Amino acid sequence: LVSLRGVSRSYGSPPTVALSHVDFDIDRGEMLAIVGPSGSGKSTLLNLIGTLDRPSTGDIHIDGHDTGAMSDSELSALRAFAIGFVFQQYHLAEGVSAVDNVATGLLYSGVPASERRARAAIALDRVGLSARAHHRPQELSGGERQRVAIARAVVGEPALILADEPTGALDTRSGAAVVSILADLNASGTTVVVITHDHQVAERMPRQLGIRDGELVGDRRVGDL
Amino acid sequence: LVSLRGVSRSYGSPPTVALSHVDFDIDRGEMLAIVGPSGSGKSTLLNLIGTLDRPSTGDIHIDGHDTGAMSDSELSALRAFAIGFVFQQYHLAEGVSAVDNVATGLLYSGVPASERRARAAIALDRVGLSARAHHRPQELSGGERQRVAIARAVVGEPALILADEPTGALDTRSGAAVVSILADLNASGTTVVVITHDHQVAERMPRQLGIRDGELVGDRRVGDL
Ligand SMILES: Nc1ncnc2c1ncn2[C@@H]1O[C@H](COP(=O)(O)OP(=O)(O)OP(=O)(O)O)[C@@H](O)[C@H]1O
Ligand SMILES: Nc1ncnc2c1ncn2[C@@H]1O[C@H](COP(=O)(O)OP(=O)(O)OP(=O)(O)O)[C@@H](O)[C@H]1O
Ligand SMILES: [Mg+2]
Ligand SMILES: [Mg+2]
Repeated sequence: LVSLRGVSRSYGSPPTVALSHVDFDIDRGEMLAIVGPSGSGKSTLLNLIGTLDRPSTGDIHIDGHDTGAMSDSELSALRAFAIGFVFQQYHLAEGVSAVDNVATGLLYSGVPASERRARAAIALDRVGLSARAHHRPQELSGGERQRVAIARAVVGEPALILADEPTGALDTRSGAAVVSILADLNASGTTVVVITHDHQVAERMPRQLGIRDGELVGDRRVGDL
Repeated sequence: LVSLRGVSRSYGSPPTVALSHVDFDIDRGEMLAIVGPSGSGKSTLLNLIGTLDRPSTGDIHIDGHDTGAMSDSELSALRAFAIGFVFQQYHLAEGVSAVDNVATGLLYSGVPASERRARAAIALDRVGLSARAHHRPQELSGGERQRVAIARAVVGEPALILADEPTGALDTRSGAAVVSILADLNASGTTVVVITHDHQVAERMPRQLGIRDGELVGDRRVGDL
């Protein structure tokens, strides 16, 4: 589903190199964790896979499409249709209720407004937030905002879910519930990529990609020695 | 140092009760963790202790002062002088470099500008970010921003440090380094209160205060059965 070849990403001058020499594939239906120290390039990599950013060098193919040959509006359509993103900083719409924030995850699904809200309410319930459906982000705790971001990313059941530290603000129990949601989606065919510092989360992923100082340093699958 | 009696905090109408029936003391020089599920009231409690918020009912005394009898400017002066805060959402100054963000932690210390910057550079080095001193927050990773927020809170060596999930975005190694910094400060007399979901952090604290649904449910000290 996703293929990276010779990918690098640098910023500024003199350049800060965030990623270099990245080559790997993600098959449709896989579930994997990206792990590594703070500042090692994980979010940069996820943003590139999610077409929210373009590489400085190299090629990224998604479902056979060469993203480097696609315009910004074509990439935007691809994302809306196929990719669900949980951001490290959540990026919820301020002043919009939790349920309406989640409903935006269905905006391009062809689903009518009333049904979007009903499905958003179900998704919110799955992350334990029915009692907070009408709170706006500024009226929610950190972990509640994170769970709204997760519900929004999964409600449209996109083909590819990219989650940046989705349990970072959660206690063990809430975090385990989130991993269950992702595992359920993966069982029904969704490709799931999770950045995590949480060992409990990482060890439930069948594959783990390690990053250090912007380079891939490991690619382990369950069953490898 | 800190004393809470009959403290509660509610929002809105009909009211959402974030905290109720809170009674406890923190002695000068203590180090404790506040633990509990997402949405249980931990950040609300920390903000009340840090005088960033006022309770709906009850009294909060800091160093013998009744905060309820103090004006906003008096509270502001108390905070500037005595309290270092690591926010769950960091709240760094956008467009200001990492080292200058840290230096703002010394603004009320009477230290001249050149010395503030020198001390800020040392604090930044302690959290492993010397190579990112001139990056602005939008040019930093999530965990790097968190570490800048930590350095800013500790650089002025305030009497009381309140840290809201200070390792939430950090890998094990960076997180352990942060706990060491807090433990060192505590060893030299600083009172440290840490909200954490991280068991590794919580178990290094001599005292653990549990919260669930806005109420205190446990107060354990190392050595208790
Ligand atoms: N401005 C507000 N209006 C209404 N409810 C609020 C407001 N701020 C917080 N709350 C509610 O108060 C409760 C406690 O919030 P708090 O931020 O203290 O939780 P927390 O324990 O820090 O959670 P987390 O671990 O997720 O950060 C939450 O259920 C939240 O929805
Ligand atoms: N706009 C930018 N300009 C310059 N450097 C940047 C910029 N954005 C990120 N970086 C740098 O690129 C490196 C990788 O950042 P990235 O956000 O991918 O790290 P990460 O692995 O997600 O870290 P964390 O675990 O802390 O979230 C970091 O060292 C960061 O300072
Ligand atoms: Mg990151
Ligand atoms: Mg909180």
